Amino acid sequence: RKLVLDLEALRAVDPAEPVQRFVQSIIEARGDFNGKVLSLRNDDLKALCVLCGGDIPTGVAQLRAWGVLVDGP
Amino acid sequence: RKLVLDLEALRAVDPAEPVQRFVQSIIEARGDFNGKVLSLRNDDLKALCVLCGGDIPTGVAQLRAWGVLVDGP
Ligand SMILES: Nc1nc2c(ncn2[C@@H]2O[C@@H]3COP(=O)(O)O[C@H]4[C@@H](O)[C@H](n5cnc6c(=O)[nH]c(N)nc65)O[C@@H]4COP(=O)(O)O[C@H]3[C@H]2O)c(=O)[nH]1
Ligand SMILES: Nc1nc2c(ncn2[C@@H]2O[C@@H]3COP(=O)(O)O[C@H]4[C@@H](O)[C@H](n5cnc6c(=O)[nH]c(N)nc65)O[C@@H]4COP(=O)(O)O[C@H]3[C@H]2O)c(=O)[nH]1
Ligand SMILES: Nc1nc2c(ncn2[C@@H]2O[C@@H]3COP(=O)(O)O[C@H]4[C@@H](O)[C@H](n5cnc6c(=O)[nH]c(N)nc65)O[C@@H]4COP(=O)(O)O[C@H]3[C@H]2O)c(=O)[nH]1
Ligand SMILES: Nc1nc2c(ncn2[C@@H]2O[C@@H]3COP(=O)(O)O[C@H]4[C@@H](O)[C@H](n5cnc6c(=O)[nH]c(N)nc65)O[C@@H]4COP(=O)(O)O[C@H]3[C@H]2O)c(=O)[nH]1
Repeated sequence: RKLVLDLEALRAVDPAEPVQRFVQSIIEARGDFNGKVLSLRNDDLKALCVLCGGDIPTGVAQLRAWGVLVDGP
Repeated sequence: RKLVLDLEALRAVDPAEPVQRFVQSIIEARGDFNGKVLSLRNDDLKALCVLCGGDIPTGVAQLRAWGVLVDGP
């Protein structure tokens, strides 16, 4: 299952600010300005979940609860 | 410098068949059917050069000589 974030939903979630910054750094590294979705590497899941305050199950649950996962594990 | 291959030029180079197969596997993993160029990860350079029969300088020189590098190290 690919890790795909809904960038518009993400922008609207204030507590997700650390995730927004991580995502922004990837957007800039790529020059990927579609602005709607961002697919991340499976390898990024761990880092992303740490930013959501926990291990992978906790982080994925948090992303889902925030409504920012288009698709994911 | 990004590693960008010219897929049309690559198709025309018979001795590049191992490289064509490596590239095809990535095209299929992505579902990336633009058919013109393929950017690869920096991490892939080593594997690609081994397929070209040598270390990185040799492999890069070979890709250049074949005219398949749009951009590269
Ligand atoms: N469709 C697709 N294309 C791929 C994939 N992996 C690499 N590429 C292509 O290969 C280029 C170079 O990748 P890199 O050397 O890993 O260099 C990358 C990498 O270091 C970093 N980066 C970009 N996206 C991500 C990401 O989602 N996660 C992480 N951890 N790093 C990323 O930014 C650099 C530049 O990224 P790009 O400008 O996008 O440029 C990328 C992209 O055109 C892939 O799994 N799928
Ligand atoms: N995961 C993912 N990332 C996407 C997608 N579309 C665009 N991007 C990201 O956004 C950057 C700019 O894309 P672009 O303006 O369409 O313009 C692109 C595209 O026109 C072309 N290009 C270069 N490499 C590739 C490749 O491997 N596949 C494709 N289809 N186009 C490529 O050159 C430009 C620069 O490409 P990149 O260096 O790869 O940098 C790309 C890539 O990092 C997508 O559907 N999925
Ligand atoms: N060695 C190598 N493997 C490749 C390359 N392109 C694709 N793959 C493999 O194929 C999987 C699916 O790629 P995708 O459909 O482009 O789906 C990718 C793509 O949408 C995005 N992505 C990852 N890295 C980059 C990147 O550097 N640049 C861009 N633009 N997108 C990326 O995240 C999705 C998931 O990435 P992964 O979990 O890593 O999963 C990737 C990776 O395991 C490549 O150039 N080199
Ligand atoms: N800009 C952007 N769009 C995204 C991203 N994740 C998903 N999408 C959208 O969802 C489709 C699948 O993206 P993908 O899994 O990255 O799978 C992509 C990707 O692996 C590759 N690709 C397309 N354009 C580029 C590009 O400019 N550069 C690179 N490196 N890969 C590309 O071809 C596959 C199919 O692309 P499409 O048919 O155009 O359709 C793409 C695109 O419309 C993202 O992180 N950034």
